Amino acid sequence: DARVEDKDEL
Amino acid sequence: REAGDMTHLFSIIVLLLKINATKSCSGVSLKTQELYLLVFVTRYLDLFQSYISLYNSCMKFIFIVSSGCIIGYMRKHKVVSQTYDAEQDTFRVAFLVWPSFLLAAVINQKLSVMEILWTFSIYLESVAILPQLVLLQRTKNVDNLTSNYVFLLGSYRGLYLLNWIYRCLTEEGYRQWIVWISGLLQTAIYCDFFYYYLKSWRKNERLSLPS
Repeated sequence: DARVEDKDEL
Repeated sequence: REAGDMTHLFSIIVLLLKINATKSCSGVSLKTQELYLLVFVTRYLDLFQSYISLYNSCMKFIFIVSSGCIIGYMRKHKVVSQTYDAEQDTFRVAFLVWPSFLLAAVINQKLSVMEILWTFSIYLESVAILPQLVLLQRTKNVDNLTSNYVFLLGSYRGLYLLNWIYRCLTEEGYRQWIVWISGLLQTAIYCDFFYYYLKSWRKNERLSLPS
């Protein structure tokens, strides 16, 4: 399943 | 998420303040601090590669440097290092590091070095507090700053859980099972501590965990 490509969380 | 990041930041500030003001790190687990440094270094490898925002880059930088500072204080500082409870802080961290690494090598989103290290950092973070919790349990009369530190550090992932629920409801295609399950485990590990922390806070007493 799709995951946010940018790891924008810390 | 902002509240989560801020409690995370405050937890580190509280710990640095305690160490600096009291010139003592008693009750603080060096092992947990070293695990956290490992977590930050392996997770933020992309610091110079991908840019998300100034906020993200600054926070990543602060987390790496501040945990390095804490370790430096505990290991090298003439006065502070004397107060480290080395005989009590005996958790075998290899039992956390290797399983996290193996799990990351097996369960990840993409088979690449960066991705495996990132996943490793997520798994390791979820259990990195264990040496600190064990040390707290062994320490009678935990000082307030140390218990506040652990409380803030535990609240941070708990607040992220709310952030994930919100994002999941509002953002199309937002799914990150590895992070969610690890975050749930991480928060669950604190439950027992939260219970005694809040109880001692209500009674206005010093925290002492039952052994």
